[in-house]
This record gives sequence, structure tokens and C-alpha cells, in this order.
Amino acid sequence: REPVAVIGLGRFGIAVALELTRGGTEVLAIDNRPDIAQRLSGQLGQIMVADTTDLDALVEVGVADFGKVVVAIGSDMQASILTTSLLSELEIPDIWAKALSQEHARILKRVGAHHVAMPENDMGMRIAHLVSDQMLDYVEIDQDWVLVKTRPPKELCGVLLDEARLRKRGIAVVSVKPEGASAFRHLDSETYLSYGDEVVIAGTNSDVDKFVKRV
Amino acid sequence: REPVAVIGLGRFGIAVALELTRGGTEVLAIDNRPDIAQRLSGQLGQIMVADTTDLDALVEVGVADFGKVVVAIGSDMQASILTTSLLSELEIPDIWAKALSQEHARILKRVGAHHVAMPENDMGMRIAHLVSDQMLDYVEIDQDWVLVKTRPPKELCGVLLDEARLRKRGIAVVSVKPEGASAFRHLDSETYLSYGDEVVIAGTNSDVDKFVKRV
Ligand SMILES: Nc1ncnc2c1ncn2[C@@H]1O[C@H](COP(=O)(O)OP(=O)(O)OP(=O)(O)O)[C@@H](O)[C@H]1O
Ligand SMILES: Nc1ncnc2c1ncn2[C@@H]1O[C@H](COP(=O)(O)OP(=O)(O)OP(=O)(O)O)[C@@H](O)[C@H]1O
Repeated sequence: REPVAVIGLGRFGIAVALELTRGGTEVLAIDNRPDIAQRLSGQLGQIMVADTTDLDALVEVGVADFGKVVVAIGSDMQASILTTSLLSELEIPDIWAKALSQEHARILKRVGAHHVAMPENDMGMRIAHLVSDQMLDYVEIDQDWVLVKTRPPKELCGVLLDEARLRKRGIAVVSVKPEGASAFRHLDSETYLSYGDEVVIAGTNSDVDKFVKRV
Repeated sequence: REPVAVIGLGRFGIAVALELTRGGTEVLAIDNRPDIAQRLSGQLGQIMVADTTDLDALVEVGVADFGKVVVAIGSDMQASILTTSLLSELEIPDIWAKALSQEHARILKRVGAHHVAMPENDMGMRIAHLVSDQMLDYVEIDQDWVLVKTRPPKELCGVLLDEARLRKRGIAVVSVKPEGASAFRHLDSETYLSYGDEVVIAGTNSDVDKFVKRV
């Protein structure tokens, strides 16, 4: 499994580095603040202090040999753009960068980021759906394809699940966690849902929206 | 549809307020910085300037009548906790708050937040999986139930999809976006996958992990 370099150890960068480490991926964590490196030295394998807007420093800490680098520098837009641009010059094949805004995201892509993430923005959209629609979870897995965790609408409770009929309405019930069960599972050929269950539903935004509204 | 008050218009708060507004929910947006209120006055219906750590100010802007409030104050942990605590005193029935850390999340719950979100942390975890496992998307919809968007593993390409066999390995292929298609759709009774397709797969962390590894 390929090692990954994570630059910038704010909350986002730390989460990336820790989750990679938990999954068995070797991580090189870099930040220009010595106090941050100090604080994390217990939790992360390898931490280096470097200013990544400096090409020599980047090469010196060994980033040039990495196949994958995550630029998790947050509020300093200039440092984030400059670092990304240098990584692109070093021909790093897979560069991920955190963006603060759509404009920042455009610039990052222009200077060589292969993938851009906007954590606060994506999460804000997700929370908006949870708050207004009483879903337990809402995920846009693609442009107009969503997966929603919710209680089954009344009409689905206490009757044999008619998957063909739901399909006509653009809906598929993907998984179920029966009331009292500790985990989700796939559907059986014969499923009865009750109100205390949780289900995962898939479909387009509007099909799922119409469907869930009838809870 | 119930109106929602959003306090704190950083990147997360703005995303919540805008997405709610797009979905047709009435939003009262609040921030104590006049310049922020000024800048957003075009995009958000109703914006008020108030210091939400002041109970009188909270009551004055009308928050006491809301059924749902999102506390999106970020870096000022004290203001976030105090605001949440006051909202709880006002007996707001549904309080969502953004947390900076697990400890902050615990305190927010203790002072009355019904739901806590950690955007940078959740997104960091998600990005970690995308970077290391070459998935197109990775979502934990429950404790140990994940939905993953990916290219089909070689073994699934060019043959009739055997759902029963996959089920024995704990896997369900939930949706497919055939190469060249512009959108995802549900599976047909007879599906052939090819390498250029994208699929959404569901299962436990370890079942999906084993399965995707064989791409
Ligand atoms: N030139 C640089 N070289 C290396 N690290 C840098 C550089 N500039 C900033 N950083 C580091 O990036 C980290 C994250 O940046 P910052 O804290 O501004 O982001 P943030 O948006 O608050 O992050 P998050 O939302 O992830 O908490 C900081 O720890 C900072 O020290
Ligand atoms: N007491 C308060 N009353 C009202 N608004 C407040 C108060 N304290 C802070 N805010 C507002 O909360 C907003 C978000 O806070 P801040 O920018 O510190 O968070 P952040 O973590 O950077 O946010 P994000 O990650 O969402 O961009 C700011 O616009 C700030 O003005």
C-alpha cells in the first residue's frame, strides 16, 4: 500500500492523517508549526516541520518521492495554492487539496490539484437536509443520486415490501436495520418494515424527496 | 415546513443556510459581525446582527420562537458553548451544533445540543479512504455499514452480475452508472458491468474493503 504525505495539520489534516494511519497506510505528516508537530508526535508515525511554500524544504523532507499528497492547509489560501503549485511542478501524480470556496477550488485545479475537497461546504449541505427533512442521514453520492437513511414512510410499514412498485417511483430500499437490531443488513427476499426500523433508500433527489415526505 | 435559525455564518453556517434556502426552508441567519451580514444580504432572505452569547439579544432577534436552531459558530469554543446553553434554556426543541473536537462535542451535548456535527473530522476520514483505496466515494451510513462508489472489480466485469453470490460475501451492488451514461440508476434484473462503469456497493467495512481490494 502506497504511503501518503499530508501537509497542514488543522482539524481536517489531522483527521486525514489519523484515518490513513488507522487503515494501515504509512503517513508523512508535515506542518510549519513546531508546536503542532510536538503535540501530535504521540499519535502520528512521522511528523516533520517544514514550510511547504519553499521548494527546497519540500524536497528536503522527501515529499518529491510521494505518489499521493494531501494539501490540508486551511485559512492561508496563498500557502495552499503555492504548495499545490509546487507539488504539481514536482510532478506528484495524485494531489488532493482542501478549498475554502468555489473560487479557491478553481484556482487549485488550475495550478495542478487533481481533486479538491470542501469539507465545511459539503457537511453544511448534508446537515441542511438532516435539519429540514428529518432524515437520519443524507448523502449525495453523485450529481443527482442520493442515499438517505430514514424511518420508513407509514405506507411501507406492516406490509410486504413491494420492490417493483417502489422501483416505478424511482426508489430502491437498499438496506435495513430492524428496530432493536444493532446493525444494518441487506434486504431479504421477503421484507416487512416497521416504524422503528431504519432504512437506506436510493434514488434521484426529487424521487427520494417526494417519497420521504410521506413519512 | 418549519423555519430554521442558523447562528454563525462561517463556511459551514453559510452552506447550511444556503442549502436550506434552496430547499424552500425559511431561514433566519444570525452573526455578530456586521460586515458578514452585509456581504450575504443578497443571498440569504433574512440576516440579523446579534451576539448570541447575550440572552436578551437572542430573544430580541426572535430565536426563542424557533423549533430548530443550528449553532455554526466555529473557532470561538466559548461562544459556541454559551450560545448552545442559552438555546437549551430557551427550550428550543431541536439544537444542532458544530464541534471542533470530541471534547467540545461532549460539552455541547452536556449543555443541551441534540445533535453535534464535526465537518472537518468527518470529511477528513472520508478523504482518507478516497486517497488510500482509490474509491470514488466512501460514506459511513452507520456504525459498520458503508456505501462505496467505485469501478467494478475485474472479477465483476463482462459477466452476468450474480447477486446471490455477492450476497454470500456480504456485498450488494446497489446502483450503476454505465460508462458514458450521465447518471446513476437502479440495477436491472440482468446486469453486465464493464470497467468503465461506476457502481455503488453496500456492506460492512471489512466486507467492502476485501471486495474492493480486488479491483
Ligand atoms: N506554508 C505552510 N507549510 C506547512 N504548513 C502550513 C503552512 N501554512 C499553514 N500550514 C499549516 O496548515 C494547518 C491548517 O491550517 P489552518 O489551521 O489555517 O486551517 P483551518 O482551515 O483552520 O483548518 P481546519 O479547518 O482543517 O481545522 C496549520 O496547522 C498550519 O500550521
Ligand atoms: N457570539 C457570537 N454571536 C454570533 N455570531 C458569532 C459569535 N461568535 C462568533 N460568531 C460568528 O460565527 C461565525 C463562524 O465562526 P468562525 O469563522 O470562527 O468559524 P470557522 O470554524 O472558521 O467556521 P467554518 O469552518 O464554518 O468556516 C463567524 O462569522 C463569527 O462572526
